[in-house]
Amino acid sequence: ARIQFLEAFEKIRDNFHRTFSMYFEGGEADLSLQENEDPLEAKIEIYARPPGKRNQALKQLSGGEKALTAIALLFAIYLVKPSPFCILDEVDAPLDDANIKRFSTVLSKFAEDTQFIVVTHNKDTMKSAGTLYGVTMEEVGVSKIVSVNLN
Amino acid sequence: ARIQFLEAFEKIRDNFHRTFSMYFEGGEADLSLQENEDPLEAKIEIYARPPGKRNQALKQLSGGEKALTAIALLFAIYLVKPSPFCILDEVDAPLDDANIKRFSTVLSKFAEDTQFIVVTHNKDTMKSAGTLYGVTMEEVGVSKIVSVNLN
Amino acid sequence: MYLSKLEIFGFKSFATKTVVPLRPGITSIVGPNGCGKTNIVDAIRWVLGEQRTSMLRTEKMQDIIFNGSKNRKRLNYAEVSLTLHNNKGILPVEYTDVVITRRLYRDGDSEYLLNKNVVRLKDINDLFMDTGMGPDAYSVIELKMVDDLLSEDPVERRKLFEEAA
Amino acid sequence: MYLSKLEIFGFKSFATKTVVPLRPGITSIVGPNGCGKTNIVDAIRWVLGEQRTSMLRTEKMQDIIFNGSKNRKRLNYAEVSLTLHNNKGILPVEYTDVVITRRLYRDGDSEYLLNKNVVRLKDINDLFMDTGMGPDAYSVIELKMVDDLLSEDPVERRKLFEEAA
Ligand SMILES: Nc1ncnc2c1ncn2[C@@H]1O[C@H](COP(=O)(O)OP(=O)(O)OP(=O)(O)O)[C@@H](O)[C@H]1O
Ligand SMILES: Nc1ncnc2c1ncn2[C@@H]1O[C@H](COP(=O)(O)OP(=O)(O)OP(=O)(O)O)[C@@H](O)[C@H]1O
Ligand SMILES: [Mg+2]
Ligand SMILES: [Mg+2]
Repeated sequence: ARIQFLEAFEKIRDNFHRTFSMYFEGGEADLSLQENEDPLEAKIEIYARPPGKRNQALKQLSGGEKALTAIALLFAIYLVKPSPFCILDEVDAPLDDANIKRFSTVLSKFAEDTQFIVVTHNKDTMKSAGTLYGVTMEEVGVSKIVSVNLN
Repeated sequence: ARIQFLEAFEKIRDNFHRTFSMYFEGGEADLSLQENEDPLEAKIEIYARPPGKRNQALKQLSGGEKALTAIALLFAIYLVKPSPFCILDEVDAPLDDANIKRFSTVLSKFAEDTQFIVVTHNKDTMKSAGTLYGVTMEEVGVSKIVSVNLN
Repeated sequence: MYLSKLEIFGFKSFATKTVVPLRPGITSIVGPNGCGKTNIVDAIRWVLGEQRTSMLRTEKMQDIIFNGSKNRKRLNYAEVSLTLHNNKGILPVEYTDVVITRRLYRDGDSEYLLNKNVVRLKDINDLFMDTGMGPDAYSVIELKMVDDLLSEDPVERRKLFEEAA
Repeated sequence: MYLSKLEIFGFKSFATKTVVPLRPGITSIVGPNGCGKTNIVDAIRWVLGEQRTSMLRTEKMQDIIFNGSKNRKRLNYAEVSLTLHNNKGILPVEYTDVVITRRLYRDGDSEYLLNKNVVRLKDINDLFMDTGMGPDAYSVIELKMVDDLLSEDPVERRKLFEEAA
């Protein structure tokens, strides 16, 4: 179990370097296990530095930087054992317009091998979807789904 | 201290009835103290029913309904001892377009007596502001503030 | 493999039978606050075997059954079916289309079906073993997880890493 | 009463002296992710006497001092001044304009000033007693509070109610 965990951890680390710079178009990120601890018990430390910024604690990242870092890490984990589908529920809410565009571009790259279901209020994120469904409550308290034409 | 708390609690409750239906344009909300407990120790229960929905636990509200309920409650508390200023940091992120409009309308009403500083990414919320400032990092890692013309 | 159809009846705010065809690539779900978008996400978690009421935002499991509205009485059961198109043979069955169904009655009775045959939850979990599916963490990502993942509390973080190992 | 001016120097990402004139009504602050919007909110909490590093997103208080960037060395102190226009006489002083200043040096030394006179933190807190200002909860509302307020944990909720009593 220990070897298996360490192997997966190293893969996630490699992926995180890559996904972080895909999302932030630069910068650097890393993962490390607490020193002198048994890998199966050790804390996992996250290090993230957006492009142009100095080294700083994770706490000092802004709301949007944290959301993008978490999405990059979740994708790094996902790439180790890719699931055939992935659901994202309003993860784009804290992002500004430029980061939404980056998020959509990276999503489209991953969408070649994975099916995504993305719940969003953001019009730019909707544009990157192949299929669009609207949920309404015409009858109070009862949900209905309608297919929406993207144009 | 007990009488003071109960008086404030009753005022907050009255306000909450009003602010909730201002934000949701209908529905009902209430606050109650746990039975048979000392008011200074009792839990505060929140009841919220958006317009057209049946009675339900707070847990079952959607992300946007929860955000709007919390904003209505915070305003109900605020009205008991109004502070001369109030800062809102991206509280409009989970709201859809219709709720953003309602949020801005109610905000403009309160702005007659209170100064608001609103951090947002949403273009409709920006429109309701009298003064608009943009924050940039032209020089990497260093923030500057510029005044933005609304038109 | 991809999800090709979702059918919901009586689950949370879906009082009428709702069929959602799904395709590979990106599908976006939009709509006003409180209209039922996250209920669709909950329906998918539930049919894949989710047992934790905290992940479904309810007190007890029966709360997922349609509870009535202004003009409709509450229903007695909820049923969700998910069709998986097994084109890459990822699931260890000989069918190309695998339909998973979960039902819950108000009296607490529950059933799982695989291509219309009654099975146990264990059979569904075995089916998904090592495919990355199943009700666990990283196939559903929501904003609240962002704080958990980056928070000081390493327990939540380890869970996600161990899931992938 | 309203805030009429905010001056920031050396606080978090504000390496150069920044002056923000403020007016009654609604002022909106916009900008890309990570540019420094919430740092402005932190500067206001800080100058009003905030002592909890958790509310300022730092490990220790010195972390609020500009820490350097690609082209600039770190600074040795941070200073924030807030001008309050006391037109309704809410603050128990005879001036119409009240300027509160807070300074922190890297060696940990800190100073509070009221209209350029050195005072203690206790004097600032006394000034705000019962005005609804001060570093406490309900004059700053952020999205994370939404979960705290509606969560099952009643302690957080009581705190807000007691603040208002
Ligand atoms: N068992 C149930 N019976 C009927 N309605 C229910 C049931 N459980 C939840 N609901 C309703 O579903 C609504 C919440 O839906 P949901 O969380 O999917 O909204 P959403 O579309 O995700 O909104 P948001 O954009 O705000 O996140 C609640 O208002 C609640 O009334
Ligand atoms: N002491 C410091 N010295 C220099 N820079 C700092 C310091 N503390 C924080 N920062 C910088 O401030 C940035 C965060 O700014 P802030 O949280 O205000 O962003 P924001 O505009 O609110 O963004 P968002 O829209 O994502 O919420 C961090 O990226 C960090 O680099
Ligand atoms: Mg939702
Ligand atoms: Mg921010």
